[in-house]
Amino acid sequence: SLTDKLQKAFRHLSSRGKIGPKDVRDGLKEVRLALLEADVSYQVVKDFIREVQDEALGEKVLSGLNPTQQIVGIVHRKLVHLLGDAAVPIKLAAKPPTIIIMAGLQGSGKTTTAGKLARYLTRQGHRVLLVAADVYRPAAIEQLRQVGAQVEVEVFTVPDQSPVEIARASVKHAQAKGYDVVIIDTAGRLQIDQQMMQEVQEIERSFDHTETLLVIDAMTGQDAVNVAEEFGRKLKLDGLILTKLDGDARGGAALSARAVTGVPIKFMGVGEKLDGLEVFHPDRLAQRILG
Amino acid sequence: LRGRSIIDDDLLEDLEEALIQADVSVGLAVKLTQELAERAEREHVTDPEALADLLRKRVMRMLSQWDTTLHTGTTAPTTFLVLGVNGVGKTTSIAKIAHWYHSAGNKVMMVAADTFRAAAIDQLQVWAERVGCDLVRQQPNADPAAVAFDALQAAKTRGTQLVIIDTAGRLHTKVNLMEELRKINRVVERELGRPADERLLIMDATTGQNGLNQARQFHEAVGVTGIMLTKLDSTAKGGIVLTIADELGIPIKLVGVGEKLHDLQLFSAQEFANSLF
Ligand SMILES: Nc1nc2c(ncn2[C@@H]2O[C@H](COP(=O)(O)OP(=O)(O)OP(=O)(O)O)[C@@H](O)[C@H]2O)c(=O)[nH]1
Ligand SMILES: Nc1nc2c(ncn2[C@@H]2O[C@H](COP(=O)(O)OP(=O)(O)OP(=O)(O)O)[C@@H](O)[C@H]2O)c(=O)[nH]1
Ligand SMILES: [Mg+2]
Ligand SMILES: [Mg+2]
Repeated sequence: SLTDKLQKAFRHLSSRGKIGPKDVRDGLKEVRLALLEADVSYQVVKDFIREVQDEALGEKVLSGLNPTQQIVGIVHRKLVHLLGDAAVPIKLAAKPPTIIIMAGLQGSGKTTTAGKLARYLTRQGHRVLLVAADVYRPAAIEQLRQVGAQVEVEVFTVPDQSPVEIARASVKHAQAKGYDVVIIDTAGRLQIDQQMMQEVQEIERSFDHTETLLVIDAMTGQDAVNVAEEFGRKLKLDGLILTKLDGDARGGAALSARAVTGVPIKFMGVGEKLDGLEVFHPDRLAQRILG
Repeated sequence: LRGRSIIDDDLLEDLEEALIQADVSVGLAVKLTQELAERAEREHVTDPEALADLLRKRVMRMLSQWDTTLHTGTTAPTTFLVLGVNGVGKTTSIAKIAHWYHSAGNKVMMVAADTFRAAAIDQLQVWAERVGCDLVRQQPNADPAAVAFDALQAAKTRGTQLVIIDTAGRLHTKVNLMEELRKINRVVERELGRPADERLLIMDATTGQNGLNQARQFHEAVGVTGIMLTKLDSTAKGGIVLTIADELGIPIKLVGVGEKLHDLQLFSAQEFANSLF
């Protein structure tokens, strides 16, 4: 663990008892290594370490009794703060329906998470409509249909229409039938695919208010910063969802995405089944990232 | 260790940073740049471009040490077992590989042994129709090993030359799912009279350090014969495969560069090294 590594780094100090600025800087090298190994983006790590260093070099640590604990404490606290101290919920629209858009790279878990979210919001008393707006992937519509059936939520589909048309029609349908939440599942797309980014932009701009969620795979590496940045520029992101946290990926991509977009992490995907959704816990994610 | 007389420290740091940003593990990035610094010192190389080039050549050598051809079985059918974690591109990659062999005139069969995920069988069905090849499937929630078994029996009867088995995405940390994969592998081996000709691990190029854990666990479970690195058409570099090469020696054989049937390439160490940084 990070604590073990820092203890080892500071072991030679036990004879002298007091630590100096150089020792703190050496200790932070261990923190930097831990964050990079956890897939936090290079630049985000650099900025983070500099912030921690400013505080760690302060009077309290240098004259403190247990430098390891103090530094780990500062790192943990700053990490929790950077991740977003507390959970932020889905922002419900003042005038229903709330329109949620699932966006992200191919295979990140959008369709499955759409189902999980539908189940979660249904249990909170909402009338949810799932919308199959991925017209590209083979059997994507069928996948969402089956997911919807599993969570007993209606799935809206229209044959032979563009994703933008499907999205617009779905909201009209929701308004007519009294659904107060619409969850639009979209196709996976690369942030560098101009046409596809334009498409999801157009879906978002079709409505006055949307809750746009970027779905990110917890095993994403350094590229998280590129993906989050571009999705954040092209869309009005309202939240991030980190999926596949039931594995052993450290999840540093969450820190990168959060740092670069300033958008709150709202949920964590923790399983393949549709009950595998948890509200974001900054403390648990911070511990995991630090290993 | 830094403060070299003729090599610019900043330059070395930039190269190390470039490797890390490409998802090469920190330990390996440090090792490669230190090695580079020593070599540059010995050979009096100071030009930044020349240094970068030396590093690329080093990367290329690390990835050229193995045979990247896909194995053919001694008797028909040649059988590929496809595995990997969730969402990396297994099903799509199988379609691409099937298309490649089918276009070359081979009798190909896809096997829908992902009997768990919603519409997984439907997805492979669509691909089989597009490729124009055979598909063996059973009902959802059937035992995947049983589907594989039936498929191999059918393949022998039909004179199928290549069988490609799709399996459900599974996190390598899930003991029961890894045991299920081992069972599928054992059933295939028993039915073929030899291990599956390729146990192909599909990995997503956007994956970071977790990719090493994946490769290790899957390799331990079934003995991975090759890796296909997908989504290299993204901005991700897939540098984790360099660490995998260094630590596990598993060959990268194929690359996925898009969502269409023709978006399949043989792995090229040179091309990979040149796009890494
Ligand atoms: N273990 C685990 N698997 C997950 C989780 N979320 C999604 N998955 C799996 O990840 C794979 C991809 O999920 P999808 O929902 O199809 O992903 P997607 O983003 O809709 O994919 P595209 O539409 O192709 O872009 C599936 O096998 C899911 O079951 C999670 O939290 N944990
Ligand atoms: N851009 C790009 N997308 C890809 C590539 N390979 C696969 N995909 C996409 O990645 C997503 C997931 O592909 P699948 O083939 O369903 O992945 P899988 O591993 O079978 O997923 P599970 O069975 O759910 O574990 C789909 O949207 C594919 O179109 C690739 O090389 N490039
Ligand atoms: Mg989907
Ligand atoms: Mg699949």
